[in-house]
Amino acid sequence: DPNMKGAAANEGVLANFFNSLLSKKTGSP
Amino acid sequence: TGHSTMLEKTQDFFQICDIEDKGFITHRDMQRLHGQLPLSAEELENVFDTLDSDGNGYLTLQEFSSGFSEFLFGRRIS
Repeated sequence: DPNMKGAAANEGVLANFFNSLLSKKTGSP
Repeated sequence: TGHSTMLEKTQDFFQICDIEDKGFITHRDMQRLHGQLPLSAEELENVFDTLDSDGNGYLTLQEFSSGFSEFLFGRRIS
């Protein structure tokens, strides 16, 4: 299912994005 | 409580994107994160489109936070 594949890819990008925000926040005291 | 902490975090993150404090995030705001976050411009576009569930080109705090909670709780961990 190509739609499922796209959703999974987006999930990864979203996780990447929020993880980056998380580390950006915790990176500064 | 855990819930209010999460809400604070969501608002924190939202404000990182919405630096002009407009109350919503546009494509342009998202592109400004390029260089601040280790994501390519294309990936940031992808994130925006994924979060913008009604597709109107504006990311509200509600859309943003529902995407965030999906990330926190809705991940498929097998």
